[in-house]
Amino acid sequence: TVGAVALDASGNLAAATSTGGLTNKRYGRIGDTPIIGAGTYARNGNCAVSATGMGEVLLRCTVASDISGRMRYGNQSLKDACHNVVNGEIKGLGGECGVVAVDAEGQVHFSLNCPGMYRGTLDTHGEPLVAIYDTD
Amino acid sequence: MAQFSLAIHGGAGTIEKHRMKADLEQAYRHALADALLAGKNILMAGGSSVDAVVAAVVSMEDNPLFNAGRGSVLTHDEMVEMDAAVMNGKDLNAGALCGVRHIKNPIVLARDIMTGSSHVMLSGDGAEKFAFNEAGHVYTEQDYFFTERRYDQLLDAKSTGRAALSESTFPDDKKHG
Repeated sequence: TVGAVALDASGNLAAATSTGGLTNKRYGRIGDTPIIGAGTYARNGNCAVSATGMGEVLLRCTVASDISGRMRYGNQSLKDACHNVVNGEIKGLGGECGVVAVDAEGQVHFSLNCPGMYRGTLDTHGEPLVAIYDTD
Repeated sequence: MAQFSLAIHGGAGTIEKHRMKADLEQAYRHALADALLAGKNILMAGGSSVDAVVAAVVSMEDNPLFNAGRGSVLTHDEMVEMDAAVMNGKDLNAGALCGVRHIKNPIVLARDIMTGSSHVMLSGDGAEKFAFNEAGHVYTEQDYFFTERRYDQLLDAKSTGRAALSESTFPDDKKHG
């Protein structure tokens, strides 16, 4: 799965996610990626989220909208909302996952509960900053 | 407020440093940087966040390293079946698709569904009909998506009856979705 989130100069947020699914999948199985509010979500003034991981668990936990809701109704920061979701119910259900997110102020946050996630953002000079492992 | 911001991911899971070959790790790092630059160039030129996230995702869909687009994993029937979604925070418009097999860049089709239809999500054959008949997409043969690496992964998964990458013997691909 791949994904991206962005805030543009006009203050508009967007999220995109794309996937090939699971190796050896059958029966037209679909995960969280194309489900708005599960693997992908964006709302101006709030946040944009793209998720990756065990799709069935991410679907049941409606990950992206949960992060959004915690910020909208619980006044949590982007960092706290992402951390609490990724390391909360999902982990309890055995779901390995990661999210990339950006808030209305342009703050970027990555959360993962597994050993690695291919990820990247731009540093303060606009240069690519990439990471793979949870220890990066 | 920052002028603009961008973040990407290329999948998560059990990616083990001690099993990752240096050249493969470098390839991933370069591919991630390329995707970031694709999105950054749009944002720097005053483009929209929607265009930026689509450009970043297209860059990764075109790279066989990632499980999306060209590098999609294979189903039990040795086909690719891809899903994608995009959402615009400005107006809460969204476009999504699932189970497409002949679309080179599913994220572009997701944007076309968002902007060129009155629907949010289209599936399988219907999504492809919309793509070819109304959105100008070109039919892409399954051969485009086939790589030896993904075929070997499928054989590995079939040998143990698995439908996920969690127990894969491939060091960079013990990840999910």
